[in-house]
Amino acid sequence: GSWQQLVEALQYAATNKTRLAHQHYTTRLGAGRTQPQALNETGIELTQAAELHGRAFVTYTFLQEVTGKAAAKRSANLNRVLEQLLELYLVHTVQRHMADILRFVPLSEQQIDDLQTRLELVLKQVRLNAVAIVDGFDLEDRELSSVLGSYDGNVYERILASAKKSPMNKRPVPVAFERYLKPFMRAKL
Amino acid sequence: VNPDLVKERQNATFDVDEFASWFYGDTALMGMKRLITEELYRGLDDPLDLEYMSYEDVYTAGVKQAVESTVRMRNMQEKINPGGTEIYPTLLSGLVGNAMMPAGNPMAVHLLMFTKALKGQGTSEQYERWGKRADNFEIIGTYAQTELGHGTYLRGLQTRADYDRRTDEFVLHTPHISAYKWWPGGLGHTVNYCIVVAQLYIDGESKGIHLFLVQVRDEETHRPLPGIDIGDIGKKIGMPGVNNGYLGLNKVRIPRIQMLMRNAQVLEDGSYVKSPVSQLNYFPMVYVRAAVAFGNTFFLAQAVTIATRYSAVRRQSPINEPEPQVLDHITQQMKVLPEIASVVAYRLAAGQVWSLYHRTAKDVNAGDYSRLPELHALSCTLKAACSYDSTYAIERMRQSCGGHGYLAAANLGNIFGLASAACTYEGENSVLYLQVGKILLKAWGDVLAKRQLMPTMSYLGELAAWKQFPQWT
Repeated sequence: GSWQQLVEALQYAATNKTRLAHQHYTTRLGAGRTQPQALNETGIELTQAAELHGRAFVTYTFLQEVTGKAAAKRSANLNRVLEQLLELYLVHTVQRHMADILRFVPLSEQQIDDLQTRLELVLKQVRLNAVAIVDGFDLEDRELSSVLGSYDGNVYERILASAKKSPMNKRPVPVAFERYLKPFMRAKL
Repeated sequence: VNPDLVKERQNATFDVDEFASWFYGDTALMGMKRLITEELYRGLDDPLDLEYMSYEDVYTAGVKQAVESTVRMRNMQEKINPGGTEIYPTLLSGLVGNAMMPAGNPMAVHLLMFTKALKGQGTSEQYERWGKRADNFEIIGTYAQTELGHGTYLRGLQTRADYDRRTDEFVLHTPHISAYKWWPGGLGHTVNYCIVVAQLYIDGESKGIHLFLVQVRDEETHRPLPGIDIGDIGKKIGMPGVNNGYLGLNKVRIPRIQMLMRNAQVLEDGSYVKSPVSQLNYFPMVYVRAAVAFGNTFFLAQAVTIATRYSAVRRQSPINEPEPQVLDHITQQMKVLPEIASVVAYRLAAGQVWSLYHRTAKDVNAGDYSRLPELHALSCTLKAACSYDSTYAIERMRQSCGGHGYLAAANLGNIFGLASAACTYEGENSVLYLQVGKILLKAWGDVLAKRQLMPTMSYLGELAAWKQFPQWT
């Protein structure tokens, strides 16, 4: 129920942002502004409503996947991880849009505090499986192409090896020394 | 393997392969993805080499990779399911192709848009004549819409296509510098054909934007054809191998049959047959926007994988205390972990829009255009949100790796370059949000009039009826 309500909070904010944008757009038209002028002047609210509509869609889709019929096809352990990711995504997204939500949903300080507690708790839960989850994205080393992210985690060895590959290290003394540095240092400025 | 990562994997509470199968759709798809990755990376050069190459050498290497991977994937497709599309071109133009090519793919627009537009916007005859050649790479093309002076605002495009009924030709012309086509991937020096989006004029009267197939280079010599001013636009923040180009047209004549006429048509006598629905012109972009959301989701997955593993290996603490993993610091968790959830959220949302696209494509073929505005709105808002979120999240992942994230060898710079481009290509994000905002205005009109809303907007009607938000639980 709580997840549903977080999604609804975003939908409710999107709905009311749309309502206000429509109201202000209509008022502008009524005041004699042309359609393009009225649209331009309502642009901030329109983009905010559109963004919230998108957030509502993403969160709703996530909620449906985790709580819908598909859950029965997955193991309980996997479902638990997906539930934690959903919780994290919902709480984090609602916090990001708290200013928009607070405009239409009267939350108390305690209720906002509870969200912070939920965030800190779910971070701990997700942290336990973080490495395994990203392993599950199934991106092999050659796809990542990163000295920091390889599966074996031998970060420092790889960083040093990549430094050794720098073309600058092919010769012990660079051309710039003979050409510029040495004359410069001996010029006794 | 680093002992910290061994410990992390031992402590996991779920089966990683089950997660991966779910993430990719099912076990078969995951297996196919692994097979393709293995095949594509076989014998590939070290990507770090690209970092020390000249601009032109990076482009040449990009073309070499694109050509080799195309051949390999076509061969795989022929072995697994001849004529199918599950490997080629779907994966080449999306996740695998991009991940494999840190410099970008100079033929991505050919795969993603040129071939799709010839098929979706051209008549059967046009597809037979040019589409099949494009599918077989006998010709390579791109999709030139954006101009130096106009981007997402399509009605402002200045390139003209005037119909000349005496010769049964269109005359394509870029009347000002601001009308020069700008940005299309591969346009610089790779393609020999191009779909040009231009304002159609018949007897001096505007008929709106339409698509025209223009040959820009000789098929044998690859030299630009008369009237064509074409070249590379120079270095960008990322994607040095994509060969983004410019195109000026000086009264270039093409036969009438080279306007893509599946929907709107110009007949020999100059009469104009309108498209049944104007949004059909935008349908190829809906497909691309869903693909962009997928692509950026996987860029973020790459970055968050790098940052999470690094955060588990890196240890840091105050002096005289045992060094904990940085991932045990809640501030580091706050930087990295929400983005793991974002990858899953956007993967699911992009999949949903992808499914809706395919359903709508079937409906359109059957003459039902009712879901086009909804799909347009969803693909716009998802592309905008996903590209913005992933770009800034990738930058956060770079910072979460401390100074080492700034190394080119960390690859986070390349990933950022690839992801951030999506904030402006295929529609600058604010402009897309404005388009969605207009659709929402119209939907609100439907709410007030108690008309039925599009399924993914139906919540507007339901929640509009609430006097207040229910008791917070």
